[in-house]
Amino acid sequence: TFPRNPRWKKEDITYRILNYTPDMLQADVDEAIAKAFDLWSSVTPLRFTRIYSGDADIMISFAAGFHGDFYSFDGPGGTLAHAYPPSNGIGGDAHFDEDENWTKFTTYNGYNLFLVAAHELGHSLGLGHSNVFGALMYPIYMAKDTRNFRLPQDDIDGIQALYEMSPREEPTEMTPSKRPADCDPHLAFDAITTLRGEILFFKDSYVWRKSPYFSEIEHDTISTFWPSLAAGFDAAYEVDKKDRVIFFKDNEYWAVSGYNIEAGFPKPIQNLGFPRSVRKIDAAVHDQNTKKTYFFVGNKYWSFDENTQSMEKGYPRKIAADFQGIGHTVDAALQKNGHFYFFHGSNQYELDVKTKKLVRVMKSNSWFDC
Amino acid sequence: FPVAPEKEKEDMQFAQKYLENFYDFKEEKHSLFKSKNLDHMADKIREMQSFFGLEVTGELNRKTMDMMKQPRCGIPDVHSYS
Repeated sequence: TFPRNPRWKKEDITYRILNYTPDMLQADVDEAIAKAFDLWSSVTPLRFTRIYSGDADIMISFAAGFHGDFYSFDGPGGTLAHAYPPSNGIGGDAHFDEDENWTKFTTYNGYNLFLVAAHELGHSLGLGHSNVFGALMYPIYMAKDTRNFRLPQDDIDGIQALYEMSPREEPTEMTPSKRPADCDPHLAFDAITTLRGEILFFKDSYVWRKSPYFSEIEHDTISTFWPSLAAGFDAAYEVDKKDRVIFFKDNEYWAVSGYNIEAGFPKPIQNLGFPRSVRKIDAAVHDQNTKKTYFFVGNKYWSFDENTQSMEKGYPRKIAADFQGIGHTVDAALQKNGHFYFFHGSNQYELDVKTKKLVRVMKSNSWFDC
Repeated sequence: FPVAPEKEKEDMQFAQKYLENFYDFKEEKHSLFKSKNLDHMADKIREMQSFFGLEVTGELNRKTMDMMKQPRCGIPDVHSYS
């Protein structure tokens, strides 16, 4: 928040769009602004009403260079927009630099108006900048997928510190369970995958990130990296040669490359060759040597050939028949350093990739130096 | 290779403007001691590096310059503005 925590002292707030950018259709500007307001109203008691004349609490305009305040714009790039914290007069107003190329698309040839407006309106409501990478209120523009965009937890925490929701108003999905401690002996994971040399451990909306580039375990939320993906993955795996990670939730899957969700997803898991009777995947792991991906469902597993993009014949097979010592379901799986790691509850089972024989049993959180 | 002197000067001016805009940096124009001003600027660079999770060196290195050149919101990252 800003110093002295300026905030609106009322719940009904008006806004007015004073002019339009020629870069976009007016209807698209209207929609981007309305969607940006919806983000904030969905997690606060605030209600936003558009007016078409007179003074609104939040006046929105596009302008280039000097535009009547003490913060002139600077041509293309650099500063994209700014907004003022809640107060009378210019307070709450949001200005967008007309020298930028505004767009409704997620592209590298322009700036997505919805993303920038959502950030600026955060200021209009009283939020300052966040130093949490991936938060909407992070000061740097990052192009990201805006379909089903969800407000990152850091922004929800920030705005709800200013505008409390009554328990009746609070959406249940906005009260996630608390992140378990790294060394909680009962810690169990929903899904685990490698990603560009790092390892990501998923539990509900939380991500533990183990990277060779920094010594500490980083704690994030799924929405930090992929705002449009719902929390609670069932399974995940990486095909490193394609720089692609696949996430499974219920009977759908998504492909991502870094922060980008590939177009055309989600797809039904039946596209991979599963029969309709399979409703969800428990775990998945890709063997980089054979280019096969193993999918675990109940006490059976399937083998998927990444080269032919088809399920191998002769499957499903019993997990216990091929993986020595694994007589139970698999919650999450990982391949690393020539071993498979199968997770079940708070335990993990290390197996040799080639022989598929059990090497040792460890606690699930052994990766966190507990 | 070392940075060309002219480029270094441009970077310094760019960084100074950036720190003025977003980190409340004020050049001490009447200071007799140039080193005092550079110390103050290094403090502001440290503050900026710390905010963005960069290695905190107080030096205008490549990563810091790259971060300063990213498109961004015009509101200062720290302190108030009026």
